[in-house]
Amino acid sequence: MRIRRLKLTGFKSFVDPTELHIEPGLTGIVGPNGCGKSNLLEAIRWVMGESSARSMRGAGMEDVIFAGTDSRPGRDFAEVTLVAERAPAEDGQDRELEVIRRIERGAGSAYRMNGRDVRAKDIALLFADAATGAHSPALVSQGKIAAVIAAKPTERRQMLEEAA
Amino acid sequence: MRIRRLKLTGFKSFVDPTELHIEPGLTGIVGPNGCGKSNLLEAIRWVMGESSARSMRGAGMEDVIFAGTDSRPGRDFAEVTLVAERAPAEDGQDRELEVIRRIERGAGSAYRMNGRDVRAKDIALLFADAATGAHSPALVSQGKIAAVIAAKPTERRQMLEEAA
Amino acid sequence: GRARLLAAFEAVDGHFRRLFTTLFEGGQAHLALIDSDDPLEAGLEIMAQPPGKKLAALTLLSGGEQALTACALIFALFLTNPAPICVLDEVDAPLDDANIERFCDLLERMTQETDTRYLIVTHNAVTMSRMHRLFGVTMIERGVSRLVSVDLGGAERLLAAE
Amino acid sequence: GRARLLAAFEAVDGHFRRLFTTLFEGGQAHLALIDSDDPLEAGLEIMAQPPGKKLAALTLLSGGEQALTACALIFALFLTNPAPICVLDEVDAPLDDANIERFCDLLERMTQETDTRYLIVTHNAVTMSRMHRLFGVTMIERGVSRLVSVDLGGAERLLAAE
Ligand SMILES: Nc1ncnc2c1ncn2[C@@H]1O[C@H](COP(=O)(O)OP(=O)(O)OP(=O)(O)O)[C@@H](O)[C@H]1O
Ligand SMILES: Nc1ncnc2c1ncn2[C@@H]1O[C@H](COP(=O)(O)OP(=O)(O)OP(=O)(O)O)[C@@H](O)[C@H]1O
Ligand SMILES: [Mg+2]
Ligand SMILES: [Mg+2]
Repeated sequence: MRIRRLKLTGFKSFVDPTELHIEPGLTGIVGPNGCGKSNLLEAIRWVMGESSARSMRGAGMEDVIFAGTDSRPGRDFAEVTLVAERAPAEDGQDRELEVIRRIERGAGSAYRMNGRDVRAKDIALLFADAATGAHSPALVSQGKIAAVIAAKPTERRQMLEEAA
Repeated sequence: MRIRRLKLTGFKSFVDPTELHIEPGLTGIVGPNGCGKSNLLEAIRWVMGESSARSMRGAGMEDVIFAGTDSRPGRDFAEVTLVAERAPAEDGQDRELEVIRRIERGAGSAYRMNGRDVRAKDIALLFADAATGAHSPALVSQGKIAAVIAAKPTERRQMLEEAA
Repeated sequence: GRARLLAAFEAVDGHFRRLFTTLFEGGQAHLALIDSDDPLEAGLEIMAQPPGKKLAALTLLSGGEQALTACALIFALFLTNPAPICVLDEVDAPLDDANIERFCDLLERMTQETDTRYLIVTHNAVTMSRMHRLFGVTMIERGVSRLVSVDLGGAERLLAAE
Repeated sequence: GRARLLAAFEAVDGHFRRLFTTLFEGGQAHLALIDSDDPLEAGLEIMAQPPGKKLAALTLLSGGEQALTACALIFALFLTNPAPICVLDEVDAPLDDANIERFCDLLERMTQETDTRYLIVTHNAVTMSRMHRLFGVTMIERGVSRLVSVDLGGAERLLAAE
């Protein structure tokens, strides 16, 4: 799988539609404290099916919806799209892959894959087959690099299973 | 209370006798990764009566005793001395204060204050009266600055009690 | 007990508000006693709102914003009941360049307002340059720490020589 | 199940040993399956020994040493089963200047050995200068994040303008 683009609308501090092209190699993300760098990276884990609000640093999952500022009203929904390309598939599925997660206040999350409604489980399976996913050890949140060291040995074995 | 000097012997990576003069104002401590900066600061919390091995990053408290290197044998004991000056005391006690904590393999820790054997509780009380101590919010371990934010509200109230 | 705690609360809250707006150059923050009418049982809540942002849960603040807010609270506690020593082990690690300067400005002011002695571990060249004196820790003999006194030039050489 | 896990263990362990000695320029490290004869129930232990030091509990390693050891393990997992994307949010914060260079050298090599795409948040000027491209996140309108593409000079200006 090749991940090519990330699109956000109303997700945390990214209230206006934002698009990040993800190219091969090393892409640096810079900016002052509090400007939204970690929010941008969290959008990737979220669209891949993250189900814990705490790991999105919120009290409830609706905390990912733009809450408003002094000059802008809060929003009613947040939406993140991940555009990827699958390895040449045997089963004749589209190579182009577009996964969308959308959350509305009071209505919970919904996922779509290439235009069709799917369950969270389908999304988790899709990314697990591609050696990634919301809990991939390759997605290291801020301050969590040493978490691999602090984890219990059985939790670390699970990382190994993902690599098997 | 004014804290003036810290002396270490056999404490973690400070196998040879080491003395740090603590002057007023801002003293910076620099050096490469793994050279012993955090070990030096932990000696302060330890001599003030820290009883949790985990908070000294070890499995057991004996992990603070120099364990040896490729070219040096491990030691049997660790000792840290804190030299301070008390505010002019009403009760006629010495102004000069020397607190020593020593741990020996297999024999546990012992405290001395101005040459006399004292209990851990006496040491804790001494430093609590001076608005400091092993659990003072003013001793911020590496990676723990945000712990104040992540703490539960009742834990934070305890910080307030220390300041009362 | 109760009266002292309430008095301490008022004092710490007052300092915290002022220090927060100094560090963030705006915004507002305050402390609150919650969960019980008895201050000895209550919890201490922190309300922090960086400039221009909505008041949100503390956990939504960024890494750098949390570090600065925590510093404001710790220093507010000092100003209320000065501790003889303060140890800060790489608290500047999550801060960007502008906030490093503000943090150092605040440290400078704290040394003028209190007798607290500060030991500050840092890898940041700007923070190093703002210290009144520097000690280096080296491991020239592998696994054995030694303390040396350095001037600022020496510190740069020490780090470069790793 | 079991055979695959054991094969993965061997592969990850092999990469981990090599990456550790590259990052630490010496020393040695390895992985071990502990607590059970059945790999599907066992725990994964990490043994890490920086050059010249005794093998000790992982928790005694310093902040910088732990970050490097964790990177070696994460990259070893990639090399065994390449992930399409890797996100590192300020993992270089605890590193000193010399280790920043080694970390960046390793990243560079990883991009040559795998197809993984890397998104790296950093405040460190050296790390920034080693990136293949840079994006800046700004909050010109308070509380509203915007993404802009920057060149290296732009990044320095962006940070200075905070
Ligand atoms: N749902 C939301 N609506 C609006 N703003 C939000 C929302 N969730 C978080 N934020 C804001 O995002 C900001 C934090 O962003 P983020 O953690 O991405 O910063 P950062 O760029 O990673 O900073 P640092 O360099 O300090 O780590 C906070 O100030 C917070 O108020
Ligand atoms: N009892 C001990 N005997 C010998 N060495 C020890 C002992 N305890 C810890 N160490 C060593 O001390 C080193 C860590 O030191 P410390 O955590 O102080 O580093 P640091 O200077 O803070 O580094 P960083 O900048 O990465 O945070 C480890 O490499 C560890 O092996
Ligand atoms: Mg961040
Ligand atoms: Mg340290």
